[in-house]
Amino acid sequence: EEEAKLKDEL
Amino acid sequence: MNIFRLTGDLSHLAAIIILLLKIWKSRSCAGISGKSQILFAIVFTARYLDLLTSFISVYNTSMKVIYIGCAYATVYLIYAKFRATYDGNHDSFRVEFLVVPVGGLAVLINHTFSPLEILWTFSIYLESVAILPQLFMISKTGEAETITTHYLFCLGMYRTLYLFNWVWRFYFEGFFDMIAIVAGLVQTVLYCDFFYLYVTKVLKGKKLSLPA
Repeated sequence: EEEAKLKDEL
Repeated sequence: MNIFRLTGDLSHLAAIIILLLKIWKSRSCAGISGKSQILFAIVFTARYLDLLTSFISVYNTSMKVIYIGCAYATVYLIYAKFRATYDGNHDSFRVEFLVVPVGGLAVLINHTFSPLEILWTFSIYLESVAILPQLFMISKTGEAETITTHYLFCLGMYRTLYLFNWVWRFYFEGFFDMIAIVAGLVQTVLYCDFFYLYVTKVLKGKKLSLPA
């Protein structure tokens, strides 16, 4: 989940 | 989304568009490092492969597509359309000294040992140093056009604003990513010298030129 959260950044 | 991330993204977008317009309007890529632009195209390609695997938001997808599209358009303008104006002799930074260690580091230090995750990590590390050929070129020629300095300022501000975004996210969401933060710090530090020159010279109406 942490990963998915970061990938919303560009 | 917070104000730092949004302004960071917009600053990044402004940088990319300033550079494209500079080249297009002047019909010349003099003073621009093609090597840095190739590195940025690689950075976006490696990082945004998740366009094919996951959807986050319309904003996220459209920004990614615009970044990638503009990066390749810039490379095309430098190496094809306006190739005659490309100053290859001064663009002599050895990029293999960046790409190889950064690739090794991405394989060694990542969150998950999977192809997409390693490519993402590689792109984060590579982005932090991708501007070096451009800065090297400026130090070699000793000067930069004012429009080029605006480009560099926006590009440097983007990651600086992201640092504030990460502080924000840590306090309000308890979220942090050490890989992105450390690389972001390195990236920002590389611009410090340039920021100083930009504020003390360019903003006072002088051209950026370095002492011989």
